Parts: sequence; structure tokens; C-alpha cells
Amino acid sequence: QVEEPDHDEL
Amino acid sequence: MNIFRLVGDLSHLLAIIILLLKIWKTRSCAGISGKSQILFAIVYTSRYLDLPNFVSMYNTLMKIVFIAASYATVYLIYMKFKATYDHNHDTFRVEFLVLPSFVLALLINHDFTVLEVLWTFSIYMESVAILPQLFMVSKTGEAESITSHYLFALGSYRALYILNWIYRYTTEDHYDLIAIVAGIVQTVLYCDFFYLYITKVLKGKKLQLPA
Repeated sequence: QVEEPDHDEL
Repeated sequence: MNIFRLVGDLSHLLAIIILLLKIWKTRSCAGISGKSQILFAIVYTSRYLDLPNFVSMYNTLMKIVFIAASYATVYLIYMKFKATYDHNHDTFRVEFLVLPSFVLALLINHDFTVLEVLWTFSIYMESVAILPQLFMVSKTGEAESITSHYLFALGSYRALYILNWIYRYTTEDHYDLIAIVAGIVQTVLYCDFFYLYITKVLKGKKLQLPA
């Protein structure tokens, strides 16, 4: 399961 | 968070506020491309669908402000002050920006899920969303100084993000090539304007494009 890339930037 | 990204976000926020104030105070959206503002509303809508995923108070607050301000701007242009909207000069064919951005997002992304493809689409879309506005300025051959301040703040935001990405790569070994490549394209599109802004507007002259 590819971990969901987190987008912490606006 | 780092200083480059913080100043970048604040520059972005400043741009949005300058534009809203300009339209509200002058009760006119002359010289403003409604098409670019619609594209920005699409960008924030498709990018901030992850709003329920709490990252930080700052992150959530800024997302809400960007979404609300972009729709408010579109409302002011196409509803409240639509009599002052310059249809004749806002003629960029945005379908040539939206469709390729969407197709590219389907082809090149980090993860083929709805949220991730929409996030990627918003990244590609944002990099070219200013084109109708720059096109309109080149067609009218000039821009009010307040509009050029708006463009300078908006262009600076993504330029500062590039410094943020360099900083994050060197200190956290974190990078996102999709955002970086699109951010460089976006910033390059402003270069011509940056040159005119620094050589003219900062010297108190009006922004006149060579006809």
C-alpha cells in the first residue's frame, strides 16, 4: 500500500 | 515551516488582499483578468479538498482564506462589478490551460488516486493560471500600479517557495519534483514582468509594455 504523500505545504 | 515558506505565504496572502481591496475600493475590476481569477479558484478548490485533514491551525486557516478570497474575487468581477469587467481584453483561451493541466495530472502524478490527481492538477494549473492576466496586460499595453503590485506579490510567493524547496532539500532531505518543476515554470512566467516592475514601477513610472 503506497502511503498517501502528505502535502503539508499550501 | 521555514522563513522562505512563511514569507512566501504572506506574500501570497498580501497579493490576494491587494486585489480584493483594489476592486472593492475603486469599485472596478478594470485591467483585471476574470479568467485568471476563475483559474485560481479552481486551483484552491482542487488543492484544498484535503481541508478536513488537519495539519496545523495555520494551514487550515490559510486554506480557508485562500478559498474564500478567490471566490469573493470572482464574485466581485463577474457579479457585483461586472459592468467594469473588460471582456474585450480578457480573451485568453483558458481551455488550452485547463485541459493540458488535467491530462498531465493524469499522466504524471505521485499516486493515481482522486485526491492526488486533483492536487497535481492544481499544481500544474497554478503554474499557468496567471497567463490570462499577463496576456491582458500585454494586450492593454499597461497596468495600473496597484495591479502591478498585486502581480509582484503573487509572483514573489512562488519564487520564495523555490527557496523553501531548496532549504527543505538541504535540511530535511525532502523534495517534491512535481511542485518544484511547476513552481519554476510559474516563476519564470513572471520574469518579464519582474524586470518591468523593478525597472519602471519602482521608479514611479507606470507599467507600460512595449506595444
